[in-house]
Amino acid sequence: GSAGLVPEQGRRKYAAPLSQDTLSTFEARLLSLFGLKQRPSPSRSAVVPRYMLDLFAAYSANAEPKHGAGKRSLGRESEKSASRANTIRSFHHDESTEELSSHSAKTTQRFLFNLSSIPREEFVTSAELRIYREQVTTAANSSSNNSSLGYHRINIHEIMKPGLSFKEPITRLLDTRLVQHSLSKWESFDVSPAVLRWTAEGHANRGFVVEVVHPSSADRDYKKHVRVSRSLHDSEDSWPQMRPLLVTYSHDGKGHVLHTRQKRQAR
Amino acid sequence: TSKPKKKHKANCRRHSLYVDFSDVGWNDWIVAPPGYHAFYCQGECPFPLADHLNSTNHAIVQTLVNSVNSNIPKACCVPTDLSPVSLLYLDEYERVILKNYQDMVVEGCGCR
Repeated sequence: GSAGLVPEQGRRKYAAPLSQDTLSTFEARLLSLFGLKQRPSPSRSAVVPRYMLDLFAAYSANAEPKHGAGKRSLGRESEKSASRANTIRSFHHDESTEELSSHSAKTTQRFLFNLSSIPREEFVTSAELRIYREQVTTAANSSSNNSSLGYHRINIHEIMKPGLSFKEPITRLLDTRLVQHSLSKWESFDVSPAVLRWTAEGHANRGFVVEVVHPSSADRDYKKHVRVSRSLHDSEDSWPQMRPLLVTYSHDGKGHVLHTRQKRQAR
Repeated sequence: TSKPKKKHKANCRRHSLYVDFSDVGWNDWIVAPPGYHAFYCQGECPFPLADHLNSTNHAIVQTLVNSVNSNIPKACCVPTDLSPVSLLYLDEYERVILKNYQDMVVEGCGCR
């Protein structure tokens, strides 16, 4: 019934002459082909990140060329990652486990991404953590645009051991970047070493700590520049598309890797 | 009286087949594409097998034997070249996945 791959609507249209057994076998075979245990039935609120649509346009073997789609470069790192993978998965963090703390000089946020849906037979080749930063528009913005005050440092750490009794967790730095708050832009951080440790080596996934070190005299608005938490911003509507995104690139050992349209045509 | 004309059976070739995901109600979990051209192979593999029928040595021999012994079937018209299809879909946990599925589109047919 509802767990089947072909819903009632499709069954009525095509499957009338087939017996229930035949149809069940057919559905089981298709589910297995897609690597699914049951037919997905997403809710209306399910969010498809814009980045995944861009990746589809750029790397899919069959995407129709649209105006500009696929031509837009997603970056050399993305192309390199895709060239070793046949599967790209995206993950949003579990908001119930996040721990936001904001001091005068820095904002830190703990993220936990549940990666248990990655099948064991799939080898993760690389992973990126994408974080959106939004241009700060305040009266003081124009005066500080070109000064060193506009720079924030974003540090991405892997949590190696959780902090016990109010102590800081033991972490290791994975990636770092200095950004200026006069731009709205997605930043991609290489978190492959951590995700490989969790998936291939079986280490416990304790999540990431994203640390944003603000300019020394930053006021409250500037601390909102990097969108690491829903609570930092009033605009709830934009959060589903602006929230941090973990993207994993993997290969299940079956078939070809993803290529850009230009590379496919050349081949 | 004129003899009834023997109906000419088409030789093995690729035919159009578009799989539309909305027809089977899969468009709620497959985000893109809306469907894809899968194609299929159909047609005769007649004796003698012509070069354009993309046959193997074995298919030529099997067709030859069939011409003298009908108990042995003719060679089959099957896909000889397939290409992948990429699907962007939501899994059972509403996570978005882009995956390349191999051997989904028939690129060429032949007698095998």
